[in-house]
Amino acid sequence: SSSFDFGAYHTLDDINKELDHLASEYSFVEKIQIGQSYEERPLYVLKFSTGGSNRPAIWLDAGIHSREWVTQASALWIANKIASDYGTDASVTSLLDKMDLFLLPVANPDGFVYTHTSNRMWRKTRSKIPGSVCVGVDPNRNWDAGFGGPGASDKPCSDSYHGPSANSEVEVKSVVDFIKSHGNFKAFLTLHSYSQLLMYPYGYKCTRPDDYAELESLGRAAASSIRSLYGTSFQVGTICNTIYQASGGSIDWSYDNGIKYSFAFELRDTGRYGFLLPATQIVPAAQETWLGLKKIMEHVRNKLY
Amino acid sequence: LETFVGHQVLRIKTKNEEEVKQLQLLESLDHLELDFWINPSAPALPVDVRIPAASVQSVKAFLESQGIEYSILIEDLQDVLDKEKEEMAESAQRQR
Repeated sequence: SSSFDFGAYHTLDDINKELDHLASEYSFVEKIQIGQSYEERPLYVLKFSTGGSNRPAIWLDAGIHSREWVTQASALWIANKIASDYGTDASVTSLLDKMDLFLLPVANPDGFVYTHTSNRMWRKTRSKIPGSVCVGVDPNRNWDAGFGGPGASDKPCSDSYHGPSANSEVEVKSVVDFIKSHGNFKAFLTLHSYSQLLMYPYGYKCTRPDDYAELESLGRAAASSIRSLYGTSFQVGTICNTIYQASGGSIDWSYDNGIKYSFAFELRDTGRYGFLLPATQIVPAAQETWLGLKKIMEHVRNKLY
Repeated sequence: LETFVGHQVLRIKTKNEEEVKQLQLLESLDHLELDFWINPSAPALPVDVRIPAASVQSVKAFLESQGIEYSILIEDLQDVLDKEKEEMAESAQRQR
């Protein structure tokens, strides 16, 4: 219903109902299924499109690490913001008049349900690993980008286990297949929490990407936009330089596959809560994140390649 | 639903590479069942780790013996989760 509380955490069923609601409320919003998870839950994407076929597009996902609840919650707030601002906000209107936007609010639905029903600390997928008593793969170590290299574990019981092979996780493969078949994505943005970072490639190696200067400058501009609202400070840089070397990550894959504007956000934690951000912080986190995202999206729109 | 009574989350600040190495050693000790929210990587970056109740004392003793600085980020994880659950229930009630 329209009474959905964006300032609260919700179950997967409630989130999916809200996606239906947004799709029914706005003619340019469509809920599409791009695959299903290991436990056969649908992977739903909201497609924001005001016309034209195979327009240049922007990808945005959240919740690949299931316990980082503020990301799924922020994605919903952002979806509602984009939908309601079209036609009234000049920036969103000109963006959607030129490009499509695809938003995956719950990239790891099995893990998300598991955090609600069994273990709030769960981060990985729920796939069974042959020969191991442990379950699940870190889906942000499972992309075909330096797969199996430094910063990922080969131990199935580890929280950063990279999985038996690249794209072994159907949640990852579904996104890869969708993006490849679309063929016209210009930006790949992913929401994580926490630690207030805005990162670009690379993570699997500690060298600068070819577009370093532009990504660094754009990242700083986005961080400045984020800071403008509540003063939240984001550090900007490559994954390797800002946090640590991590192989098999999504934005390294997207960048190496020709999507220049590839960024990962680590949302606010206010220095106290880690990824267990209180619900009162959801809307402020989403509001400031949206300003950063908008800065990047405007740049992409103006610099189509 | 698994409970986390007595689990603490520590924020550890390392001063040098040696201390980072000590934390990486700690990370490899599976029996402590530590959950690193931010893994040890470089002295400039904090390390956040969830420690099950049974391991809290031994991890703190280890850090203190090595002179590694830490603070308590979350005193009792279950308190935080209970509050979160309560807030979700209140929101659901309001919506109904």
